[in-house]
Amino acid sequence: MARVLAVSNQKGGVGKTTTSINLAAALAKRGSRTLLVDLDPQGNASSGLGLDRAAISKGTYELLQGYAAPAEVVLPTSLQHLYVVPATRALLGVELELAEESRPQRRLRAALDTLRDDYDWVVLDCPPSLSLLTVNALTAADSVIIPLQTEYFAMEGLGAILHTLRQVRQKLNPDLEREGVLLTMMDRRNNLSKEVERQAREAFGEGVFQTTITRNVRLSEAPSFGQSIVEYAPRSHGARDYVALADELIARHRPA
Amino acid sequence: MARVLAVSNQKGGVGKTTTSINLAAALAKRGSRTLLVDLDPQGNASSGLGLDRAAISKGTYELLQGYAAPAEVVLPTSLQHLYVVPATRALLGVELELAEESRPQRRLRAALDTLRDDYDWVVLDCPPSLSLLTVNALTAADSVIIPLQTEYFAMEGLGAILHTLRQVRQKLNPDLEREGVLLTMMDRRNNLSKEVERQAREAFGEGVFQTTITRNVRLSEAPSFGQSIVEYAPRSHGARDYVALADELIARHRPA
Ligand SMILES: Nc1ncnc2c1ncn2[C@@H]1O[C@H](COP(=O)(O)OP(=O)(O)OP(=O)(O)O)[C@@H](O)[C@H]1O
Ligand SMILES: Nc1ncnc2c1ncn2[C@@H]1O[C@H](COP(=O)(O)OP(=O)(O)OP(=O)(O)O)[C@@H](O)[C@H]1O
Ligand SMILES: [Mg+2]
Ligand SMILES: [Mg+2]
Repeated sequence: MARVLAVSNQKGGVGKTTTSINLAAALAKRGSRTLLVDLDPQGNASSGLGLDRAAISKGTYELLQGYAAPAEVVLPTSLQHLYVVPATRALLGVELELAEESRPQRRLRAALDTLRDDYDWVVLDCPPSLSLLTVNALTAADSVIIPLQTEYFAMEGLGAILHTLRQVRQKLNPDLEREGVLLTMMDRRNNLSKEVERQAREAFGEGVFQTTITRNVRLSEAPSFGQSIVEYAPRSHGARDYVALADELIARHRPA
Repeated sequence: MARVLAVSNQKGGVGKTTTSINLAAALAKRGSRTLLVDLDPQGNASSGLGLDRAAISKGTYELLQGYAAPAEVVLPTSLQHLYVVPATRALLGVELELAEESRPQRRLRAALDTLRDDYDWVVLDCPPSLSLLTVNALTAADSVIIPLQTEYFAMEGLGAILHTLRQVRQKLNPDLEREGVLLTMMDRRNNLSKEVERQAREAFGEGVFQTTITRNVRLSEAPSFGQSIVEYAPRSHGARDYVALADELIARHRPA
């Protein structure tokens, strides 16, 4: 039975998609069967893995609306053990459509129920908001990874996502855990970056992953080739960081 | 009568708030009376100018709901000629509340009608989405500045904002112009960054500002001191870039 990880933070551009793609790829590289679900209408996780979104007819939208069986929306990728449910443009309208339905927050959890048995991990890439799509992810998840860019505005925004986690835990998903705060785009030469790391470890202690993701140009190049970092530049810092993150998660939840 | 500029792009973390704060500050430094309106519930533009959001009782939420007169929600800043309408936490709930009302997209335009006469420029900082708050900004604006981070995912997302502009022009604001695409976080040593600049200038020609904003650590430090770049580090690249952007806009619309 898969462990479901939501990757969420309403602050924009903090590395949610980069983490979703590359953590999922690193878990697959370690031999875990992994499913990545793209819940962002921008569809960056889908295109970042080389999928041609305009050519895809079924994805997360159909999964949430029940217009397709779960098995119909899962696509293989160029990496063994890695599968993806892509985000098509239709996803942009789903929040308004679902708002009228009963229990709109639980759609994803219900849809994943049948899929979870086929995988070791499910990774959910969230949009930069605390809207219905993100709440669906938090309701379906066992735990949440909160990417924290080591910048001032990102630190400021932590209160909002923590508040939302508490609300989701109270009303929709009592077992929701915080998997950890993940420091992203770290630059050890930069004082602000080091200061944010110090503050985060002081505030959250063990709640911050040992692994930090350093700023690495290969990570921003990889999606333009439609590949994860483990295929595009397997010996880069970026690849090593995400493989280390995968190893930290495997040691925690799937020790051999 | 002020020219109203919306700063919008649904892609997260591309430099919307950094551009809103520092362009507004640079316009003020050039002697223009400038009003910055924070339409993002995250409130980064408010805190980035040193405002204590928890201590503020009225702001953009009250302005949109008509619970306060426009003059009551405008606050001065430490910079002469620069004023701000702050975003309080209440703004988070406004989209659901306004959705039931008549013509919810025109609230900001109506509220700004009385304010525009007191300023030369009004700058609207938008959240990372194409939701009702962003549509309010695009309906109120004369033109839109689209910050484009010189990265792959940012280039991919341009279609969505351009599509939204066409829709707003057709249904809500026929005079809405594109002020320009602004290249942000440019790093001339980085091939991807140069490639995105080349593609953007090829696709948009004159529609891309001459001024580009280079990556500059002072820009990410300034908000932690509650100051704009023109106060925090007036001789930095970041300050020079945003003053050059202000000069480009003044030459276009307010030649002496
Ligand atoms: N460690 C890193 N080193 C260098 N570049 C990075 C790193 N992590 C992310 N990036 C780049 O930074 C930008 C923002 O990252 P990403 O798109 O993953 O953030 P996001 O949180 O998913 O954004 P959004 O809020 O729009 O969904 C992207 O262009 C990405 O390639
Ligand atoms: N030119 C630059 N050089 C260095 N850092 C920058 C630059 N522009 C922005 N930043 C930093 O990058 C991060 C993202 O910028 P910013 O918050 O302005 O983007 P945004 O588009 O407003 O994000 P959101 O989508 O969350 O509203 C911030 O931490 C900011 O300080
Ligand atoms: Mg993303
Ligand atoms: Mg912002």
